[in-house]
Amino acid sequence: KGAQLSITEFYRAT
Amino acid sequence: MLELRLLQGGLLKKVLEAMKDLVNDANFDCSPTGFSLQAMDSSHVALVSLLLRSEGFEHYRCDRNVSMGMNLNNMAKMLRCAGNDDIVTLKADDGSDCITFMFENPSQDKIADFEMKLMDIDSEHLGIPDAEYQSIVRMPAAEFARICRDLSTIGDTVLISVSKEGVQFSTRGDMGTANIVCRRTTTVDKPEEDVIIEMEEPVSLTFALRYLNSFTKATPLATQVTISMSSDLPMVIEYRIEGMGYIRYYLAPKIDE
Repeated sequence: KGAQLSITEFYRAT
Repeated sequence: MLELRLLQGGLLKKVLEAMKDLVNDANFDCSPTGFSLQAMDSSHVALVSLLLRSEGFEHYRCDRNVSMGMNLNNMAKMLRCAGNDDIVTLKADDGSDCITFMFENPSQDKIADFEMKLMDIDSEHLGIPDAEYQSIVRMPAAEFARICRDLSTIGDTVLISVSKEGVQFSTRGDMGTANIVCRRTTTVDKPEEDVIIEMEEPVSLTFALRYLNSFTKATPLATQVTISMSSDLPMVIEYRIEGMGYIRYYLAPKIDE
């Protein structure tokens, strides 16, 4: 079914 | 001192219904710009971003920036006690550990106060830079909700493919497969029913339907939904709240293992 990426892999914590 | 008076209390009820299944606890940030929230679901796969601009409120007083932690389920429960046509006022004193929701009925002969405890929430705030998306689809929100609901009875994930001609939603499961194509429309008399495609490059991405179904809880807030996709970014699903702002959902794609 594929791997689910996490949203935190794309956006940096501020 | 914080005092926000919203004539369409029903709108706040819809906003809570649109977020409470995705996020348990979140900080609402109040500033002179508006009332906003950014929160991730517990598995950090999806993110919701809400903005209700101060101009959309009948009265908006926020003396200093405050962040108020709330349990969204509890907040939704309290707001369910307001009538759809009620005027809703949010009030909090500086340093207070609770927030008051005041509901006034349209004839102003019934006034209710509900006080809810605030919570300390240690939340992570993400910086989301503005991005140019390769494909942007605008379509009727109810149609998008219907497609997500229908496809989730067949499979767990949806492949969304955008081309110049239209947008295709495909899924597969144990019982078989399903494909739904929405062609780009060219009508001008009913813009709310249009499917509009702005495409720089064709995009094909796979997403978990469970999350999309949760995002479509925002359908009562807008007639149209905007789906923005790029091959190297989370998708953004935006419901514009007329005269107030938006609720946006970000969802990370699934990739082939």
